[in-house]
Amino acid sequence: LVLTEKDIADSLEELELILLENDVALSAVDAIVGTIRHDLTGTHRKIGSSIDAVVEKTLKHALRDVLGEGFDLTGYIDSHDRPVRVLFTGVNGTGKTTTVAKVAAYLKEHGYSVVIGSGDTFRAGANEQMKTHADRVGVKVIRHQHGADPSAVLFDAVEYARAHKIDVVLADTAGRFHNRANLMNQLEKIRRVMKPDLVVYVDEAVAGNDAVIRADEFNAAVGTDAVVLTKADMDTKGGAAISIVHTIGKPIMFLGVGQGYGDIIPFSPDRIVDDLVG
Amino acid sequence: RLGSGLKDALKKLAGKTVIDKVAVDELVRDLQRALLQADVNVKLVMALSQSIKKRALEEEPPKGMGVREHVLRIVYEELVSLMGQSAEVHLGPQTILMAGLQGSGKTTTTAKLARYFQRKGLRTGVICADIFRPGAYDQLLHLCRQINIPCYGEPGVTDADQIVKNGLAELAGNEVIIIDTQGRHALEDNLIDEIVRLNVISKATHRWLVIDAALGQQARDQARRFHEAISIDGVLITKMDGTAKGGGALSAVSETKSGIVFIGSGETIEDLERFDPNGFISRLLG
Ligand SMILES: Nc1nc2c(ncn2[C@@H]2O[C@H](COP(=O)(O)OP(=O)(O)OP(=O)(O)O)[C@@H](O)[C@H]2O)c(=O)[nH]1
Ligand SMILES: Nc1nc2c(ncn2[C@@H]2O[C@H](COP(=O)(O)OP(=O)(O)OP(=O)(O)O)[C@@H](O)[C@H]2O)c(=O)[nH]1
Ligand SMILES: [Mg+2]
Ligand SMILES: [Mg+2]
Repeated sequence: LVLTEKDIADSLEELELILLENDVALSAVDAIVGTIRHDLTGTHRKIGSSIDAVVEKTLKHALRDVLGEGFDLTGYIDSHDRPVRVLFTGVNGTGKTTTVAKVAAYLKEHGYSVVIGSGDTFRAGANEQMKTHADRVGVKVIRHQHGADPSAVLFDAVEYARAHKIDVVLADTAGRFHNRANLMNQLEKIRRVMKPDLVVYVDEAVAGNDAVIRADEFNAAVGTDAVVLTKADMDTKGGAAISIVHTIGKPIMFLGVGQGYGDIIPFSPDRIVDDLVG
Repeated sequence: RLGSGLKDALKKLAGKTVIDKVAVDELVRDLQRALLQADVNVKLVMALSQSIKKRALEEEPPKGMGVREHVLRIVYEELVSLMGQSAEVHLGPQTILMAGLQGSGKTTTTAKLARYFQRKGLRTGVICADIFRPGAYDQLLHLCRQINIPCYGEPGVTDADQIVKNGLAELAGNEVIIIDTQGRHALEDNLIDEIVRLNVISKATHRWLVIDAALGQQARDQARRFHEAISIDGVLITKMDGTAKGGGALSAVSETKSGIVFIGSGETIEDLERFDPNGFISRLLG
């Protein structure tokens, strides 16, 4: 039984809608469904297997391909010179500051020493927020006064880590939009000054199609090595994970699943793929 | 005013006086893609395209109007009908309860609103009822100090009900009171219970839902939960200075049977604009 494009059309259309309804961006859905249509057309279907089942199996495989296996942070730290410098980037309100605190707690739990750089010197209450988190997690935070140069703060954080033989520097930055050239230039300067080993881009699971645009822009402006997808506890199927990874081809390091320090899980593709297509 | 995809599709209808089914199909397909990319709810996009296609094929263009203009008018009318009424802003005594998802922009918008009412000559006070987020009171106080607006909060206290009661008493001399609350989402039952209580305690005259312009398909379900809990009567879209189109706001408006009150267009206190349906729709389609 050779599958024609017509045979799989209905099945594909149904899956297309499911992906769209679960926040997979249109451009990612187009590309993925297009690939599946191309791969399946002209292939042989085993007698007894339904077309729906074949298409579904192929989709799961394609999604797993896109998502990859995640990013092993502790593995990275173990194989690199200390201090390992990690810079967190992203647009406003996605959960960067909270993620820095969660990652600090996670690393501390795994036996690493951490210092936090309070790199948001712009937003009201940012220093206070980061300091409170750092105190609760029990790690040192380096901060300057409100309005200071963020590059200087993060440079100091790295120097502090060197002087005190700290394993990891986690650098927070102010939220900013990719269409603000001056702010993206500032971020590029921060990167040049602090020379991070890892640039971690943070976005939220409930973001729609804009997640594609901004992931692309941030990757183009300062580069991205790994992604943290926050707010995955918001009743969402995590389609944004597919959109982002499909767009920039970088792995997801953690999923944020709540507002507590323990609400962070190392990424594995199975949960998302089964939720989406299950 | 239209995105290139829609412009090309409309071109195919230009100069025609008779409805061309193929051209209409193509236009509707392009419209669907534009709306999906703008984060309009999938089911809503499907329903909209059905009604637009039906009207385009069944309704006669008015005398003297080309097919292209006629179809464009239908698309526009269908979208405008979704926007709901442009919500009125009352310029008198009122208590506004702010609600929304984590990180949507409530605290920043609370300060912007205080500035708006202040400029209209109304004595305004703000209550920080966010007892959870570290630095929440500092953040709101800092913003309010910039514009000389009284900001009531009780750092260290974890009872939001008490803060609202005390804040209302403390700020009794003000005409407008705005209450900032912590972020919460549909699955956090204890937090939904909290905002139900705060709504009762505050005797809020308005309950506004703050949503991020980039919110995707979750907009409908989240808006629905907030509406079930406290009867939302206004929607504010923040971060419209980014590149997101705000399609989720259409769902928020239809779920809450309310309208869009204000748009947040930047990080500073002055970055608040009244909602303009025409501008919103052309951005949605662009
Ligand atoms: N439900 C949920 N909320 C989260 C998660 N991560 C962060 N938040 C909440 O999202 C809100 C914003 O978090 P922040 O850490 O301040 O976000 P940010 O990116 O640093 O924000 P800016 O610095 O203003 O750009 C806070 O209320 C956090 O508690 C998550 O995984 N799940
Ligand atoms: N560019 C831009 N940034 C905004 C806008 N509104 C809010 N922000 C930013 O978005 C981030 C989150 O804003 P907050 O006011 O802290 O959001 P919130 O809803 O109070 O967050 P939680 O209390 O944690 O739920 C901050 O960095 C704000 O400066 C806007 O209209 N444009
Ligand atoms: Mg932050
Ligand atoms: Mg807030």
